Amino acid sequence: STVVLVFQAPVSEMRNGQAISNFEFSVRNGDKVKVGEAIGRWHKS
Amino acid sequence: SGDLLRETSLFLSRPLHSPPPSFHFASTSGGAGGGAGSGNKFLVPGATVATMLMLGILHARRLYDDKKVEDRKEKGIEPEFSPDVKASFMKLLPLRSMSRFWGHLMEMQIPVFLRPTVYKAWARAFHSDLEEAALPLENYASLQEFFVRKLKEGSRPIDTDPNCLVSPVDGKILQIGEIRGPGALIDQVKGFSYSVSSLLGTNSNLHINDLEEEKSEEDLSGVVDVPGAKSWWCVSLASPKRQNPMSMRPKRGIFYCVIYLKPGDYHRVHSPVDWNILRRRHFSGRLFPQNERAVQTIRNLYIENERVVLEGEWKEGFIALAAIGATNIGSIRLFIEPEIQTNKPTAKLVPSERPDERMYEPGGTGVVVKKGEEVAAFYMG
Repeated sequence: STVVLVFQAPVSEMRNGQAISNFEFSVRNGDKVKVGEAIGRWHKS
Repeated sequence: SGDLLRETSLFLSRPLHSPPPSFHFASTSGGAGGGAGSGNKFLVPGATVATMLMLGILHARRLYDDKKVEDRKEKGIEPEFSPDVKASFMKLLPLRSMSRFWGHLMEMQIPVFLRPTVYKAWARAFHSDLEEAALPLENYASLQEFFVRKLKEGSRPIDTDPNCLVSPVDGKILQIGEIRGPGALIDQVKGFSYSVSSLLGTNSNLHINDLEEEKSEEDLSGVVDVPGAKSWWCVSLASPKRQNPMSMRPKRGIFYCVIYLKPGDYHRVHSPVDWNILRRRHFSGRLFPQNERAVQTIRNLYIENERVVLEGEWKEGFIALAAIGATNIGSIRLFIEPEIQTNKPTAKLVPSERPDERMYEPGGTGVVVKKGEEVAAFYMG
C-alpha cells in the first residue's frame, strides 16, 4: 500500500527569475520514516 | 515470493508420468534400471534434494538481484520505468477476487496457544517490532487484527514544531518533489509520470484555487503592465503605482510526497498537519501490487489502483492525502466515515472513471483533525 500527500506550502518571492522555495523536505528518496517524524519544514519571513 | 510460488507450483504441477528431476538423480545414484522398488526408494529424497536445490537457486538469484539494486543505488543510478510481459500478464489476473479471498483467510481466528508463534513468525518474516504492540499477542484473534494493531502510547511521538509537516505513515519515501509546469505531473519512477488531477480527481479543489489565483493575477497585472498599451506620460502619471495585492501574499508551491508501506509496517494513517477535511473521493480501481518492482513496470499504477482521497485545507492552503490499496492490502477504512466500504466485489471488468464523492458538511468547516490524529487504516484483503 502507498500514501501520496499533495500539499501547498510557502514559497518565497522570485529571485533571479526563479521562485526560491521556502519549504524544504527534511527527507530524501529512499529514507525510512515513521508516523510523526517531520518530512518537511518551512521558515516564516 | 511470487517467483518462488510460481516455480514451486510448476514443479508440483508436473504430470505424474513425466519423470521429475529427482528420478534421474535417483536412478544415477541407485543404479539405472534397478526396478520400481529401488527407484521409489530414492524418489522422496531425490525430490527433496531437487526442491532444496531449486529454493537455493531462487534465493541466490534474489540475493544477486538485491545486490544489483544496492550497487545501482550506491552509484546514484535511479531505477527506470521498464514495462515487461509479467506486468501485462498481471492485468489478466482476478486480483480483486484474490485480494478478497486473502482477506477472508486473514480474518480466520487462530487458537490462542498458536497466536504468539504465528505473530512472531510474521514479525520475523516482515521485520515488525512486536515490542511496540499495544496489547499482548494472545489478544489478537486473527492475523487481520494483528496487522492493524495499535501501538503503545508514546511509540510515535509527533513533532511539535508548528512549521513542519509530519509523516502520516510508517514507510519508505519513494518520491518527493514540487509540482511545476503544465500538466502538474508527479514522478512514478524515472521515465514515467502521472498527473495530479488523475490521482486526486478532475474536480479537485487544487485546480480551482490555482486557476482563480492565476486569473486574479492576470486581471490585476493587466491594469498597469500591458506592453505597448501605454505611453511614457501615462506611466509617469500613474503614481503611486497600483500595488498588486497578490504579490503581497506569500507565494505557495505545490509539493508531493509518496510513501510506500511494506507488509510489516504499522498500517494506520495519521494526520500530517492540523487541517479541515472537506471532501472524500473513493476511486474503485484495480488492485495491482505496490512493491518497488510493480512501481517500475506497471504504467499508471497509482491512478489505476483503488484509492481513497481526502481533500481539504490547512493554514497554508490546499492539502490532499491519497491512500492507495494493493492486492494483499486492498481495504481502506476511514475513522471519520466508518460506513465507507472499499474492495467490494465488482461486476465491472473496466473500473468506472467517476469516483464516489462525499462532501463533509457542505459549506461548513468539514471535519477538523489535529496533527498526529488517526484518520484511516489499511486492512488486508
